[in-house]
Amino acid sequence: MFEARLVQCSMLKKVLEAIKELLNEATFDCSDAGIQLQAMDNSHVSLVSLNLRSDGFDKYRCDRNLSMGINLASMTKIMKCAGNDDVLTIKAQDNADNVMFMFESQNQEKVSDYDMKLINLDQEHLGIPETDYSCIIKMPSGEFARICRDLSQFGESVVISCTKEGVKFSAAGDVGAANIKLAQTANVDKEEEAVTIEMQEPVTLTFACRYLNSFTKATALSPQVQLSMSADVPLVVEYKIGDFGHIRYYLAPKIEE
Amino acid sequence: MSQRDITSYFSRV
Repeated sequence: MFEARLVQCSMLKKVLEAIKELLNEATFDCSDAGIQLQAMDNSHVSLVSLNLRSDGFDKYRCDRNLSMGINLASMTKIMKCAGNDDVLTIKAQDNADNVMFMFESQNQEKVSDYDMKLINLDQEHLGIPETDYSCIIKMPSGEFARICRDLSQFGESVVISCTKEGVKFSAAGDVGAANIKLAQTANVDKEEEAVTIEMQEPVTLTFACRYLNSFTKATALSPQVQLSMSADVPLVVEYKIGDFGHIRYYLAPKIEE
Repeated sequence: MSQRDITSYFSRV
């Protein structure tokens, strides 16, 4: 038996927004520890890794490990039926071929349930090694989304260059060239508005704009985003999810032919 | 520039 209750179902709506542009379907692995998801986009350029710890939920029970293969378009249809303030309960029997989503209004006067068929997915699982990154940049997530959106007008690729002075995002194409430099913030009233850089070695890497823009669909989950970079390894774009955990996107760099 | 595949960095488990 699996049962997870979430008083604010808006979190799950935001998670779904954050993954559905990259993934058509995904396996939600449920265990005593919580819910994990790992999946690559269709072209195997990026990888999404989601971790929602069981202690973040208002109620959580998972008697046996359960892998739920879910069509994300179907789940989106169901989650659209929920009000942002509804209380959500997800339920599945062991070895079930369906999962139930129940939405209760705050005053409990309206209760809806939606039963969704699960699908069998034969997904590859990748082992991600622990890495000491050369540069770790923390910045407001809205600022990162804005930069990705702005630069995608100029080219298909963004060059991210991090030094101890700051981080530079650049793009170039038919229109011309664009450079956006962010320095570390000296004093900020709010921690979430800060730009901070931890640098061991300077790094410059090139990434496809399209994927960075897809990652920014997670902006609503967290006021800050963390970019981790080292030479010749995938970029990690991480959004913390309140008391639950995080969503991380890994993106393979572009390299000289 | 050519786009690398993410599976070339991480091992299959």
